[in-house]
Amino acid sequence: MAKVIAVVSQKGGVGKTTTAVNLAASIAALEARALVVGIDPQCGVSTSFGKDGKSVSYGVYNMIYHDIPTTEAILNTDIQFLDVIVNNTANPEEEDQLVQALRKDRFKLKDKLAEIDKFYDYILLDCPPALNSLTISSMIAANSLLVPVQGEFFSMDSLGKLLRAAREVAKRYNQSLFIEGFLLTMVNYHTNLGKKISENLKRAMGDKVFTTSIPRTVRLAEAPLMKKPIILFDINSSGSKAYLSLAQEIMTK
Amino acid sequence: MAKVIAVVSQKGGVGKTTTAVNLAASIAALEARALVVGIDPQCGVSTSFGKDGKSVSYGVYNMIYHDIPTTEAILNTDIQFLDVIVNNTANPEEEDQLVQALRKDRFKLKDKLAEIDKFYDYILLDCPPALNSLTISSMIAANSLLVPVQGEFFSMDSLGKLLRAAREVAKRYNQSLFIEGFLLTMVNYHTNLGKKISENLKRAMGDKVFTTSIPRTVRLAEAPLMKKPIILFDINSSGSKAYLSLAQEIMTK
Ligand SMILES: Nc1ncnc2c1ncn2[C@@H]1O[C@H](COP(=O)(O)OP(=O)(O)OP(=O)(O)O)[C@@H](O)[C@H]1O
Ligand SMILES: Nc1ncnc2c1ncn2[C@@H]1O[C@H](COP(=O)(O)OP(=O)(O)OP(=O)(O)O)[C@@H](O)[C@H]1O
Ligand SMILES: [Mg+2]
Ligand SMILES: [Mg+2]
Repeated sequence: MAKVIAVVSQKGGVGKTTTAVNLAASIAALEARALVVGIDPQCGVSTSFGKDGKSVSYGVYNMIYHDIPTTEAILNTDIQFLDVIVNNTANPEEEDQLVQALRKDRFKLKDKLAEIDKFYDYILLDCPPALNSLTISSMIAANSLLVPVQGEFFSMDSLGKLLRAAREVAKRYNQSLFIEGFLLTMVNYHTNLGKKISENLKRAMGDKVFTTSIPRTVRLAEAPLMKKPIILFDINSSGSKAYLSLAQEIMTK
Repeated sequence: MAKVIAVVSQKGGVGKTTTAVNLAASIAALEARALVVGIDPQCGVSTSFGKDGKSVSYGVYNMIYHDIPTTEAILNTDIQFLDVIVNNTANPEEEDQLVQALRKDRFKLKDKLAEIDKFYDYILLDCPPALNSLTISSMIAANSLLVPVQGEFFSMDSLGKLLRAAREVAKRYNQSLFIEGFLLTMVNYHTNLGKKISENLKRAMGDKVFTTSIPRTVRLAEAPLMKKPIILFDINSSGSKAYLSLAQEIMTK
């Protein structure tokens, strides 16, 4: 029985894709079986592994809209114990079809993941920057939510909107949904802003804030260009160490 | 007759809101009348001016969904010549209503802005990180598109998707739509990554890349916390100088 964690935030550019990909890679490095699924049509997950979303024969689009068996959408990666399903929607029309299909059947994604959950220990869902039906379906399919918070800007207003939407999903569709934790990303430990944001978040969310935080490091900004997770090209970097420590924190809970 | 510029990118966190707000403020500082409109339901524009999207009586939601006169949604700011219309959608249901209304009448936003375009020289539209009906309606209402490209990651794939969607809009709804330019944001001039991205973008897009680029500076990350555009709290910062130079570049074209 896999643990399904949805990485969510309606705020753009906070590190959702970077976290889903590098956390999954770190979990696999610690010898648990991990799958990362690109729910976001922007193809962040496929870029992170150097696969072109449009050239892949099967992916999230076919799994949901054409209902192909989920196993056919799974791709292996260069990391043992790590597989990936990319989002291969090719244009705005296909994206609309995907959104409509999930609006019609809210449990579609949950059912499709249930087909393969016995093969994995962890399944990570990389969500788009919106509280739309792609994100809501992911919240319905998930056991828990991991919420990245950028270490440079923190809006209680936007976290409030996210938590209200999560409570609504839990009430109507998924009683056991809980918050895995809030993850501070792109933290600059030397500025006052970094310290202030971290204090504000801890005051607001208490022990739901992960002990591990992710530093801002150009090595993580470069990772998509290297087309692989950071642990594959710079295991000694502060980014790799942070995501490995996050994986341990989650796996030993 | 105002010039309407839509600030678009389906990639999250590239500096759309920061650019719409600070470019509008810089245009106003150069004594032209500017209006910035928060098309993105995430309320980035309202946060940037310290207004709580939900507590404002009229905004984009009422303007589009209830068809109130556009003049009623306009708010003044602390900067002479700069006004704002915030996005006051309060929850996912209202967001769905806004999206459905724009899907039904693609020209709705264009028509609503035409009610007030004689009062402004420039109108800037802050778009959400998606190629959905909010962004498409903005492309239909706009004279031109300003595309921020983060100086740390550049995907020709995702720019390609954006340009294809813009060409589609121009063909079907708005023949005169053109690219105002590509703006490099959050540039770190000292790393190889910064130099490489800037070269890649200039090679791909030629003279459509603005001469001005925006440096990564913590003062711009702090601006939303200060609840005002950067020129109001730190006119000498590199962020202010960059956005003033961008305003000049656009106004003297
Ligand atoms: N810790 C970090 N240090 C430096 N750069 C980072 C870090 N984490 C992410 N980045 C960079 O910041 C940008 C945004 O990250 P990412 O794409 O993971 O965010 P996202 O939340 O998935 O964005 P979107 O909302 O578009 O889906 C990317 O260019 C990425 O490489
Ligand atoms: N030049 C800059 N230097 C440092 N930080 C910046 C810069 N520009 C923007 N930021 C910060 O980066 C984050 C993302 O910027 P912004 O919100 O403007 O992006 P966006 O594209 O509008 O995001 P979204 O996709 O969520 O709408 C914000 O925290 C902002 O304060
Ligand atoms: Mg992403
Ligand atoms: Mg924005």
